[in-house]
Amino acid sequence: PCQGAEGRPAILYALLSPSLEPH
Amino acid sequence: PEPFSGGPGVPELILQLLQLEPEEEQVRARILGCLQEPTKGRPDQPAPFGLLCRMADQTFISIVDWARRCMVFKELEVADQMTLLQNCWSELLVFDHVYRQIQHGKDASILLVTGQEVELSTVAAQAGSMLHSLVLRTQELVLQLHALQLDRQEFVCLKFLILFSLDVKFLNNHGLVKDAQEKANAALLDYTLCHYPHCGDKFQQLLLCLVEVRALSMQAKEYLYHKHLGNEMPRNNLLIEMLQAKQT
Repeated sequence: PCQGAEGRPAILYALLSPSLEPH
Repeated sequence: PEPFSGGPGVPELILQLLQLEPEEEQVRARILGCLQEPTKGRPDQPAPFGLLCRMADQTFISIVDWARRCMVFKELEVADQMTLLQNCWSELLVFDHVYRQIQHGKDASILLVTGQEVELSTVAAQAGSMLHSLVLRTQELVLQLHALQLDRQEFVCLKFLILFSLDVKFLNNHGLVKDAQEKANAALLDYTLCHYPHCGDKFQQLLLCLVEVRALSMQAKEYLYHKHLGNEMPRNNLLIEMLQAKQT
């Protein structure tokens, strides 16, 4: 349930989202 | 903690990595803040193991944040960033823990990212055999790197090498990653030759330690999987998500 398409880890994808600025 | 020491003989890549290195105090404060927030739907005080899982999740989030600020990594498309992190997430966590223990400098206890000390005798008495064996094996690597006099400059460079350790054939942007690998290897070699000339094979010995980091990370993943199968992991755990993600 916590994986997106193609076994992609959804939380990691969200953390790497370009819209999210690194601290 | 050691200051950000530059000076002659420190390659530019290592100087840049030192600048990117997060302050341990800031990481500690952020993670402590997160752990004090109540868990959604589970208002009760979480068990120690649940807290450790959240602590590890938050530590990994700090590592992702570091990676996103790293040169080369920040230039890559998200697909390549994910491939690199899926390859090395557990090694980065192990290496982060190992370096904290080297700075801690005490044989009889381990220092958590939150600043709490846990006596090894407590681990022996209260952790299961799998975790105890993992902690003891990790302490052996801590001793080995302490004897090698691993310093902060080498630590940041090795961390960068772990991040880019995947064979470029699995990535879209071969050129940029290959260039990063070559530059980081050259920087570490130059640095060790310049600062530890009496220890001619320090570069090779450090790279050998990364093999043990990889082996430890495999053991840690086996432990996590064991806990997952026993339904002992909290829901929406980031590390379990990483563990289950399709590997390259």
